[in-house]
Amino acid sequence: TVGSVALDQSGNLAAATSTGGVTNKKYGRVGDSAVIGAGTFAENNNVAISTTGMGEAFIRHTVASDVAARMRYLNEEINVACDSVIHGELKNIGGEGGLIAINDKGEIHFSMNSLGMYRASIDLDGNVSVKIYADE
Amino acid sequence: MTKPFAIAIHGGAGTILSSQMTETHHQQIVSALETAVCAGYQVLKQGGDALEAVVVAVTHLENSPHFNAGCGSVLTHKEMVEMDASVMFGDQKQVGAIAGVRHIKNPITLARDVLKHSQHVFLVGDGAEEFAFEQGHTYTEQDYFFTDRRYEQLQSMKEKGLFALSESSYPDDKKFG
Repeated sequence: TVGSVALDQSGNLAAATSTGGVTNKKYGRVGDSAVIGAGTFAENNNVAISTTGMGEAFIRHTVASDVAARMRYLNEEINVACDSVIHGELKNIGGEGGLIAINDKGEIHFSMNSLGMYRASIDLDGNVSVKIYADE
Repeated sequence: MTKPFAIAIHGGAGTILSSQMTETHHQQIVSALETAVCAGYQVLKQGGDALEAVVVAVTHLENSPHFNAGCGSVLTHKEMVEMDASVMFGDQKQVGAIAGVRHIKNPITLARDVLKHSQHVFLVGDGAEEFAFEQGHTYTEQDYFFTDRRYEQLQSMKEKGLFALSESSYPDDKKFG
């Protein structure tokens, strides 16, 4: 799966996710990538999110919208909301994977409970960051 | 005065082992990620909207064989690719999503077209492709998506009756999505 989140100069947030699914899949299985609120979510004045991982778990936990709801209703910071979901309920049911998120201030956060996640960002100051492993 | 803008991308998460990744493979991955994030950033820098920026970034990732999307997609049990994608624009919460498409080179642009040019938000399978062709997307043969790496991966899964989450013959084959 691949994905992207962005904040533009007008203050709008957007998220995108695309995937080839899982190898050897049958029955027209669809994972979380195409499901708004599970794999993709963007809400102005709040946060944009794209996820990657075991799609069934991400759908069951409506991961992307759960992060957004924590920020909207609990006023959690972006890192707290993301990590609460990825390292909390999701991990507890064996839901392995991660997400990328950006809030309306342009703060970027990567969260994963797996050994790695291919990821990159360019922040508000134009700094480019490319990472692969979880401990980087 | 320029208002703040920023972008982030991912190319999948999972069991990615440094001990099994060659330096060449590592460099190819890093290069592909950097190219994609810079492409999206340029859209923002030139005043483009966040929707176009994320679509441009993901399109670059779909065009790389290193990630499980677009031309790097894994194979189904029937040795086909079957791709899903979605986009959401925070302004007015606009949404576009597609699933189970087999002949669209860049599924993310189709999802964007659903958002922009359809009264609906989620199209699947043959219907999604019918809409795609109405929107000017070209028919892409399955050959475009086929790689030896994904074929070998599929055969390995079939032999053991497993799905993608439980086998590894490449450094990142346990990587999800």
